[in-house]
Amino acid sequence: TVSADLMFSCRHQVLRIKTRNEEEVKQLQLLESLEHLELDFWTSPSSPALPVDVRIPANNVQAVKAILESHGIEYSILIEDLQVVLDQEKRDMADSQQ
Amino acid sequence: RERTTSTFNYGTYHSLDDIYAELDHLAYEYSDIVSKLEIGRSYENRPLYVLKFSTGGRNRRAIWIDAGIHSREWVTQASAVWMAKKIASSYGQDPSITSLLDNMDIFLLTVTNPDGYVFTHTTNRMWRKTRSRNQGSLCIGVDPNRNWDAGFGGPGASNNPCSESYHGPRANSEVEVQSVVNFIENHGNIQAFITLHSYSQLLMYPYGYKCTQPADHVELVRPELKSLLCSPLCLFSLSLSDQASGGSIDWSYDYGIKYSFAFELRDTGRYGFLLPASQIIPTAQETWLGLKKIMEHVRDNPY
Repeated sequence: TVSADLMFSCRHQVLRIKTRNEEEVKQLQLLESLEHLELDFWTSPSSPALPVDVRIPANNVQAVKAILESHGIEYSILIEDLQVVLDQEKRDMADSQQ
Repeated sequence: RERTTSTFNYGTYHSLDDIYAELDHLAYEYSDIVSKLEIGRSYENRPLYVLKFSTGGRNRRAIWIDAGIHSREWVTQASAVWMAKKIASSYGQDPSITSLLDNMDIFLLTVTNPDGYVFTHTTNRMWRKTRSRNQGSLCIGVDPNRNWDAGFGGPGASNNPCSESYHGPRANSEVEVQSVVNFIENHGNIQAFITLHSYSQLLMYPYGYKCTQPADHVELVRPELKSLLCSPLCLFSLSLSDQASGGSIDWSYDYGIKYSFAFELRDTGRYGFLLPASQIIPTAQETWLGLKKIMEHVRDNPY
């Protein structure tokens, strides 16, 4: 569990970003350097051919989406609410322990 | 009742203790070819257990496989335990694995970063690094796949201890990395180095720390190997690793281990590191296809 109390106060989301060119990759690399956004890049911006997945604390989700949209960078939601998936994983493990 | 490996549920995620108990069961049940070695201790003093698959001989040519260097990539440790059972149970049954083990040894480290793995179970599921203390910083841990002596401290790694990709104060500063380096250098006859990561459904080959092709590029990515590696199931694509210095396969290749590959396991485009347990066995099965092809190529091409 990702520090459960923090999780309840904010819904982490994971976005899948599809870059179309090197310029957009560079913009994501810049985003990666903005430490105050507390972004956790699950797959790093490296080439337009590979999707970029990033975990975002909910208090920054809107800001990050606004940045992506203002640059016309395409994204989709890989995980709508990380806590829900974490809870399911824990239930699965508890069930299999039984 | 003595548990056997047939009661171990390979299709679910397990705690470190359960995995370590299963390694003991495999060594017990297949004692003619499987033994368990301790190659070192982690920062928090947990054992680093390697399974050795061997039919005898002395210092034979060998294949190194490790998993879970990034602790949150749970499907890799789970796949490695499934593969341990697969290798042990295939000897004497599968002609290819039988001929491989009649000529070579396999060393399998199922949990390369045990401190991080325990932390993902107890505190933060998203933890990726080791749990070592960084002098002068409140932030914990080093990215163990930026800590190898290959372009150390170069592009694609951070010098900030609070970063997920912090390379550490010096190459091999992490005892987990140093223990693997020591083992491989002491063995002296490792001919393939294969590391399991997740996720992006790629098979990576050197280099990540410099933008040049490895000397053996033609062999490593030749169409026959690529087509052999990839059945429709696995859909791997060979690609240059994205810029990341201090990676393990760059170190192993520079050390002279020609067959150095990093698997980035299954990407469903939906779960990332949180791949549901129901996908462990399909992931392990498709990865096995690629791993087996590489091991057969290594067996048939001594150097």
